Amino acid sequence: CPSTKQHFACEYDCYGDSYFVDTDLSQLKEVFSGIKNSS
Amino acid sequence: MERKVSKICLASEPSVIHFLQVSWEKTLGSGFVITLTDGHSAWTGTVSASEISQEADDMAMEKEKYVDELRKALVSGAGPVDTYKFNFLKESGHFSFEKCLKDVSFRLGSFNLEKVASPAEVIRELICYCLDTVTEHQAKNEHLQKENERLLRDWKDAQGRFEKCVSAKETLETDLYERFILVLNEKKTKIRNLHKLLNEVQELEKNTEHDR
Amino acid sequence: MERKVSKICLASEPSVIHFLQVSWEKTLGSGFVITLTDGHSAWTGTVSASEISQEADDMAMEKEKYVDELRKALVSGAGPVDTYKFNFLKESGHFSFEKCLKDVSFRLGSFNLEKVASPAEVIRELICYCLDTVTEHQAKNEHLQKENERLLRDWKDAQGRFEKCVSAKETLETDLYERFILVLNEKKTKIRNLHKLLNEVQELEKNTEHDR
Repeated sequence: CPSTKQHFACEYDCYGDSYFVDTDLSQLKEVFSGIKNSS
Repeated sequence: MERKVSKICLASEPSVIHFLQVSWEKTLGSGFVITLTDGHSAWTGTVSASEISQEADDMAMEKEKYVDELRKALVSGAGPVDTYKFNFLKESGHFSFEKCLKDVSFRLGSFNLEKVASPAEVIRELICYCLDTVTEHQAKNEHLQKENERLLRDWKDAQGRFEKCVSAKETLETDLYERFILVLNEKKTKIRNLHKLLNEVQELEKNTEHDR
Repeated sequence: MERKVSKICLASEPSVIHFLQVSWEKTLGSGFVITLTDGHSAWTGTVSASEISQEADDMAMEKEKYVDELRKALVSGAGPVDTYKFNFLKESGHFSFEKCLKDVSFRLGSFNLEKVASPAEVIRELICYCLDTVTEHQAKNEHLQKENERLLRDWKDAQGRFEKCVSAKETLETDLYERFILVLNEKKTKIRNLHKLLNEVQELEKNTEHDR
């Protein structure tokens, strides 16, 4: 719903990486794998 | 000139190994010289291209096919040992050979050989040819052996470089991720601090608003 | 049993090639059988270990060294062609050989050989040995050839995998950086926005302060 969407938009960037929570290897790999074609 | 020396046994003297030397220019079908020796005497004869064609006609066989049969019988010795039977009448010098299949054998050809006046020379020449062939093969062997060793070194080298590259790629990936995580978490800390600051300022703003 | 057949020329008949066959059990120094033939007649003799030691003593040479000289002279035919000179008296069967250095030659050894009653058998046996050696070398050649082809394939395969790995590593690096830049720039955008927001709020705060 819009509020959840709004919440996620504040917390995460468009690649699914959190703005606030520190990342680690598995998370960053997951974010990267979600980026279809980097170029 | 091509040449081949092979061991044969004559039907008339099965216990004595004879040596058949066949030498030819360009192709066997263009005619060849055949020499037979038992290590003591020697007989030789020349077979012309036309005689070969004649024999092929007599056997109603395609010349190519017939020459192939000749090659198998007189040169490569293809097939099981008793595939071919050789007959030689020393008196007349008549040499004939036949192909033995399961239960039938058919004559493949015959030539007249002349007895050689000085067999020692022919025998020496034949032994020299054999020794030269041994030397040639030995040299080829050594060359191939060296080639073998070089290829093995090259393969090991390429395999080593490949393995190094695989581990370098893994190291690179780990290393890059570590660096990325460091830089990214720096930014996230910055965002958290700015966010916290912003909340404080907004809080303040609200209170001031309220006071006013 | 080890065996070696080599061509030699006798000083007495330089134009006729002779064949020297030396066969021995374990080591040459433990004694050997020597056979000489000109393709027509054959002579043979056995040289015992004690005769070899005796010859070495006569030449005041270390036995090992002497056997090495024998090997070079009678077996491997090492060195330039005219390094060794062979003499053979057919009547007496006396065979001797000497080593010719630049301007001096010294006797290396001599044996008495017996004329063989049926040389044809010895010659046949020698030719068979040569032909078997040719066949053996041919088989070895084919094996080495196949081995070479396999190694070449393996090398090309490893080389191919290495090249693929190098380009995969480069691609990985580029790809990871590109993804990282995207994610990092998101954070930078966020920081810029927060900064901007913070400035606005602080500006507002200042004005409000001023108003108050």
